Amino acid sequence: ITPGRPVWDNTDLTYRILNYTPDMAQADVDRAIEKAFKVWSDVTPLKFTRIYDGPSDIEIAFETGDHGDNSPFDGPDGLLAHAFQPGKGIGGDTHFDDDEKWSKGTNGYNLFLVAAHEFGHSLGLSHSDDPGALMFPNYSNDDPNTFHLPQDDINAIQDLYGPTTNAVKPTGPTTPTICDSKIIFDAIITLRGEIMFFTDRFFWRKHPQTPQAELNFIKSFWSSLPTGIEAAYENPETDQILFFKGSKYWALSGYEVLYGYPKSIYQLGFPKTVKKIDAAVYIEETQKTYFFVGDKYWSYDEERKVLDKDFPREIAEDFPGITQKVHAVFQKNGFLYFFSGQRQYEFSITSKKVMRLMKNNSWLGC
Amino acid sequence: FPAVTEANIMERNMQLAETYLKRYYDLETDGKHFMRRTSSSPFSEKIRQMQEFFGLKVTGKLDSETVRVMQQPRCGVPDVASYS
Repeated sequence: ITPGRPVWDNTDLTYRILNYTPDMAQADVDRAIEKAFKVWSDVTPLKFTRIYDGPSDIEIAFETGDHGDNSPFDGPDGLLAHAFQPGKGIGGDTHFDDDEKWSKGTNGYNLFLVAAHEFGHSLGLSHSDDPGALMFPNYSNDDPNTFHLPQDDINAIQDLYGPTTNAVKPTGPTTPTICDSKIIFDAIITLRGEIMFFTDRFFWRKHPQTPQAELNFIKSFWSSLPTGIEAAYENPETDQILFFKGSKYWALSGYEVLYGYPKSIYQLGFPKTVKKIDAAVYIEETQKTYFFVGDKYWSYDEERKVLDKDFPREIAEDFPGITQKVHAVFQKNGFLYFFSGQRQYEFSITSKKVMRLMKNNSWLGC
Repeated sequence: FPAVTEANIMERNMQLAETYLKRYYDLETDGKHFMRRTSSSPFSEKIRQMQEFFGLKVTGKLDSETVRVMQQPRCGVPDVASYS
């Protein structure tokens, strides 16, 4: 909430688009702005009406450099936009830096995402320190097509204007906290010496030399990957990482998705009864990849590019002690780390037994 | 090309940090640079505030992680007071 709690006296607000950016078709700008206002009207009694003449509550303009409001823009990147808190005159107005490349997609700064953030300021919100919140100050490469207003932002705007009068009370995604002992990871991979823990739209990146893991949006590294990854593994021989969701999988080298992906998991040889992969891990010693599905697992020969015969086998038979569904798994220093529910099992590949039981977030410095 | 020395990088990061802290954390400088060096200087105090907000290790020092966050594109904070 902006200090002093500035709010609009009424909930029927008007907005006017004063000019356009050359980066986008005007209709796309109109749509992005309208969609950005809807983010807030969906969760409050607020209504936004566009007007074309005369002063409106929220005036929207594309400006560059010093544009006369004592808050000059700074050229490409850096400062993207700003908005004034509710009030008369310039209050509520929103300015976008037209030295940026604006886009309706992700090839440039997505106008919808930035506008939704700025209108939060126009309504009286300040910045949030929740890295998953819309009102977090730094630009996030969230997916504009699957955007849902996070719960942190819903709580804040409803604190100012109350909940929507609609029957359905929308809720939003929350940001995982690093030492939440109940966290269940969707997938975990090693990557060139780092370890990455995936959950929902995010992943924690743990570098061996840094004490603290760093939270990132999946989209900020791999914009074409879906969120909600279900399994993933690194093949160090090919320097590739493979991500699985449903019956599709993506192969990436570094940040780039390789040509021709996503592919179907049935091209790897899985039967149609397999609807999704729970977890996967590459075993360097044998150059095999294990795929875990339910209470069974398959072995895939990365050399011959085929599933091995005599599979699937029971997980509990070959990995004694791993009796529940495997959510994620990775290999390090001759051990397999199985993540099953809220438990992590350190399994020795050589002695074929569980050596330690740990908390899921033990690698994150908790 | 002339090698970009460590000192150049440090100076460049200091410039970046000073611009960032002035713009988003109301850092006031009277143009002197020596004030940045002491750990209790306004500069270090503002660095701490920024590190706290972004969940970074709070050191008051301009480390690489802090510089990385400062380099990320972000929303501005318009100067309402002086405008009005």
